[in-house]
Amino acid sequence: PASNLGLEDIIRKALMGNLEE
Amino acid sequence: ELSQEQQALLSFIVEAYQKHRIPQDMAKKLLQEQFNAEENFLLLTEMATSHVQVLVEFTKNIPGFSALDHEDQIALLKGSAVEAMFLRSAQVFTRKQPHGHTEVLEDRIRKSGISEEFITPMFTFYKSIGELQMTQEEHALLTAITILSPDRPYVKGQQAVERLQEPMLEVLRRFCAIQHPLEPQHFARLLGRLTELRTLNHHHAEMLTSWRMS
Repeated sequence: PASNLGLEDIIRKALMGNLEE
Repeated sequence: ELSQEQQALLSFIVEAYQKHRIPQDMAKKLLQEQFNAEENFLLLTEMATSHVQVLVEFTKNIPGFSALDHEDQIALLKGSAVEAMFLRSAQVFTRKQPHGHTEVLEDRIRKSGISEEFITPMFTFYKSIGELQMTQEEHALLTAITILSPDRPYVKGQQAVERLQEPMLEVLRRFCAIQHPLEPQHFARLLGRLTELRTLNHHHAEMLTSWRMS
């Protein structure tokens, strides 16, 4: 669902350690 | 009693849970009473993003999590983020706050444009968590257990996830028995809250849609 796209993005970034972005 | 290994696991999880929380300045913004609908929407969105980032940082500390398949890690986090968020928020509403803080927060949520049919179950959940008078240990373990749910959509290595979740469940079971010797049903009650969380999660997508339209 579209509502989850943002969520997955945030998770992927945070998992890679790019919290600052 | 907890074994030495279990005690170490518990301390580790609790420390990680306490360390990774929403930045205080953001939490403070929530308590400023001057806000219009648009600011409210932006702030709650910002808070939700921060919640997820903090959740990921906490999850990275769960022993064994980083060794899971990378896509499974994402599937677990994606499946549990909303539930972990509700659990963490419940703490805010059940902890004793300085006078008036809880009311300001509740007012902000009620004026966020989210329809009443979603707000009511949320506060019912907060109340049911409050009744359990959960300790920080129980909150940290329950959050870890929620994240490590093997039955989330798209998880391929369910057994690997189960192997991480089981020791957490056992630590929580023993911890409850130690802390609540006169309440043998306490552990079962905690697990029951996970079922409630699933329902909230299920309605969350609907809630977002209604909020956006509003």
